[in-house]
Amino acid sequence: MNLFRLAGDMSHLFSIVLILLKIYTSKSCAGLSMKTQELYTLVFVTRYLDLFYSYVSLYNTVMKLIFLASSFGILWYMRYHKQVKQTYDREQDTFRHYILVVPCAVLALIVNNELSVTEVLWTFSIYLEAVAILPQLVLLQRTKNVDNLTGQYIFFLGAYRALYILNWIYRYWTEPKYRQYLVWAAGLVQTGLYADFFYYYLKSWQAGEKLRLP
Amino acid sequence: EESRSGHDEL
Repeated sequence: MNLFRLAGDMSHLFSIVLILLKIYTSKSCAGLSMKTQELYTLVFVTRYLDLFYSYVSLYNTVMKLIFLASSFGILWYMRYHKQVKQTYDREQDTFRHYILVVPCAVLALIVNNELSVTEVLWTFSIYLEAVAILPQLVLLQRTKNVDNLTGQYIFFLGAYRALYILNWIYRYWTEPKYRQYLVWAAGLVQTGLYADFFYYYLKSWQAGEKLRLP
Repeated sequence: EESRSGHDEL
């Protein structure tokens, strides 16, 4: 475990804490895409099936359980909490899951390291994670009103990916056997999706204003 | 086993 990886994981964790904090304190999920949250939950469920058959470290196990529990927690709030569910932008959050899920599933069946159920599901989760933010970005563009916490949530989610890239570069040089072309490609795509958002986020931040998208 | 080395990430 290197510092980039740890910082990346913490950034990921922090983004989830932010979103829970936003929902819990404001009793509102306005501006949040339930589609994206559902996709992330699917990502965690398909990737962390390995909790049942492989053990890496206590750190990994605990983090996986936190990610699983928190993503189901967010979904529960958005769907069932009496006040929170009324603030959900149902009409604006229209992105269809299958537009992302089906191509990712097909790609995982074709491009993978091993044609086994668990490996294909794991690969599917890698591909899906890369694009799962899209419904959220579309919702942002549409509603244009981005509150601070939602902006920070996406910022830290993007930072997590950028830090993971540094982690991969570090591991590439320090671990000769560590070669994860498929994960790297997906990670680059994922980070690229945030580029536009980062640009506007930093611009608004520099100007000392609230984030505004064009 | 090497192909699974990425599985130690989250």
